[in-house]
Amino acid sequence: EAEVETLKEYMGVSQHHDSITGTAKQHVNDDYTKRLHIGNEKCQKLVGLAVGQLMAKNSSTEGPKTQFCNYLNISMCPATENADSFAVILYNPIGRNVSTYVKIPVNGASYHVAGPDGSSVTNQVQAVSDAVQRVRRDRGSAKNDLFFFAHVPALGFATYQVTSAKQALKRVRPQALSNNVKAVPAPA
Amino acid sequence: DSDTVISTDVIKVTFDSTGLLKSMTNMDSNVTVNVKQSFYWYNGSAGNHESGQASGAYIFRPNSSTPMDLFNGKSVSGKVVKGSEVIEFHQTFQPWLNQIVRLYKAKNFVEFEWVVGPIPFMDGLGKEIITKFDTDIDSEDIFYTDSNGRQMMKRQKNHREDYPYVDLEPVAGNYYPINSRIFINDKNKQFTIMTDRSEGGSSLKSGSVELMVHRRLLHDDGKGVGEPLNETGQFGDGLMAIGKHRVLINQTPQAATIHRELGEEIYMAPWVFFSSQTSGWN
Repeated sequence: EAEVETLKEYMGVSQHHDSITGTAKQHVNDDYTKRLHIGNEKCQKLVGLAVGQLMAKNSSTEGPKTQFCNYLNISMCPATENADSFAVILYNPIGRNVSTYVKIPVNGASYHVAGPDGSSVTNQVQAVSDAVQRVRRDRGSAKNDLFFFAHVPALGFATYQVTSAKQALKRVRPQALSNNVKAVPAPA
Repeated sequence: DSDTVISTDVIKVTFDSTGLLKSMTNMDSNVTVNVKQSFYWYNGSAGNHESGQASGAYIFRPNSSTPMDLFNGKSVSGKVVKGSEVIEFHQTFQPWLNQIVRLYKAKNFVEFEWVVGPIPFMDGLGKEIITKFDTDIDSEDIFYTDSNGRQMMKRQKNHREDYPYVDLEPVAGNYYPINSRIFINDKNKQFTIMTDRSEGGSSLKSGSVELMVHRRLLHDDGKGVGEPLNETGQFGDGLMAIGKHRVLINQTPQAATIHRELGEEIYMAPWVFFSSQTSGWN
């Protein structure tokens, strides 16, 4: 309750038209933004815990530790930029199935994406655009964006496992390699 | 010296030899709209002989009704980036103004992702940046803007339903708040722009739609703030704005269903979480 209270209070303060439109003095606007960010951060942590609990397979196991990335629109996300494998969990707040494209900042050149049923999902990796690099300046380290198409059930979750191709290759059984069997790279 | 075409199974977009948008075709609904899109700027008024009112945080008052084009007249250095899921056309209008026109393989809209700023002001002029689409749709002086993403309000240039319109500000007097979408149509085809935030916009001539995406002004508007809307941003050289417009072209009778569904998906897009744990759970 305390976590949510902060955002509730700051949302109340921000009902003022200046906060909605940013038409107060600069330092006042910055203060509105700062308070909303503090409230937002607290709620994100709480929602992340809730999502983890909702996804635990049963009461004995613990759900995944999840995190948000607030700068996906400018290709910044520490959780994916430096990871060879990670899970992308989508929650759909609409009461009908939704299909959407996901764009994630990465550093690898090729990835294997597995859908909720384990099947391979076609994906595309391309360089972060000059335009986004211009906004990002010296923040973030992702060189590429990974795109894939995700289907999320009504008011439900979908989990996609992303593994960098080089990581996926490592998973080939060692003896297979010793028999000079050519490692088949993960499907693009 | 020739057109550039990017397309999926559903949508085809053509750019002319300078790299500016030339036409869009929805193969599903068999609709083609000839459309030119560019960015422009209104010079924010500093007050003049008619009125000392300057353009500022509370006031939009361009000092002329004709916006200046930000296209350099030669090329936007267009570049195609093509893949299995997404096809993009990258445009550079100014060193501080880029746009990516994006098609998704399985989607029926065209995404315009723009990056505007830092807006230069060393010429001493405040600038109010708009994106403008000029189409061949015969919409006359009628256009529609939403009210908080729900009801679509019919708008008519130089006219108000609720009070006698006095044409003091030919541009600003026709600007309306847009929370999620603006569209124009004729009896055959509809051109809808879905925004990702509230913006000001209008249709100042038949077939044309404009939306204001960023502003940088040098005079206080005398409404109490006591400083100009001149945001220096985190890096001190001026605020940058990044955003998206999704454009739909449809036959008019089907357009409402399509923009209603897309509007919901934009407004309540899936939340995206990440986890480093990849133990055997899905």
